Amino acid sequence: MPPQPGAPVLKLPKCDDPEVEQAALAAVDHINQHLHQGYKHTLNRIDKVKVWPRRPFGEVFHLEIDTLETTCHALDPTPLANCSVRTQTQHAVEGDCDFHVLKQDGQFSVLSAKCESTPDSAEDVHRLCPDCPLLIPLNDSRVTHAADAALAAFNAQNNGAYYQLMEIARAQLVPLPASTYVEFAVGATDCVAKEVTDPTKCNLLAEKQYGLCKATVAEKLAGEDVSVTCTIFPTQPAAPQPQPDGVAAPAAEPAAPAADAAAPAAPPAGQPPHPQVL
Amino acid sequence: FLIPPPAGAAPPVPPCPGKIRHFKI
Repeated sequence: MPPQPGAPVLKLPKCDDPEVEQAALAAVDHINQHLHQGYKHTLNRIDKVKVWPRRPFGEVFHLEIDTLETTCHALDPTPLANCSVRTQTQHAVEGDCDFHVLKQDGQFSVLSAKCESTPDSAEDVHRLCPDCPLLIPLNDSRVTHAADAALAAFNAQNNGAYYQLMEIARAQLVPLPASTYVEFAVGATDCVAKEVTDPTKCNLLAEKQYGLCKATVAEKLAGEDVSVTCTIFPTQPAAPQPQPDGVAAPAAEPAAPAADAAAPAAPPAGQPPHPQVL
Repeated sequence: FLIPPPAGAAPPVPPCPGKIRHFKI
């Protein structure tokens, strides 16, 4: 039967149609722009798509997409294109998302979004890599202790600002040597690390400076062995500053490890800020 | 009559789901 005059007509384009991919990428951008914890996600597969006309103008894309966790934390300003996908041997995490994306005047905007994330199964991880550690709950006492011990060790060695814990982002129990691996986000405060007596009185800086720490804490007979490396991201101003005509704003750079940086130093004038590894 | 596809022709690509960009879990 031909459609009634004026009735909406459903389109079923191919999932890899370039216009559908554009809608899916707009959806993934939306996820990452509204993410305040955990890790950025990247598009893995477009599962289903339906396109409805929208009155009076435009089209609505109903998309079901699969995403994968990257190694870039939500607070990391590295562009998604420069973020690596978390490998299966690191215990990958998948996202299942349902989106409504409006296309109007050539622009895509997200109308609704619903996502759920799930880690890969233990069987799948161990099928690929029998000895690889699995993710464990972030509120496990061994994890919270490892994050606290690692942050204390980091602040004790740090000559600059006192960093406070923002979020424990992932954790694994490593069998040999028996240890806890933890990744956690930190934020710079208005206290000096060497002078802090009461951390509860420290406040996050107005010009936000975040970082991601990776630590391994191993229990030993004579105490514990703490190893921690923190990558401090470039500062993130609250509002973009106006730029003179013809001068581009500094672009964010990937958080590539520097060789050795004992203390944060301001980049030379005119150069974009780099992450610091401490 | 059924007309066989020409020899060497690529099989039709299903419209959905799309390609896997990294790996499937």
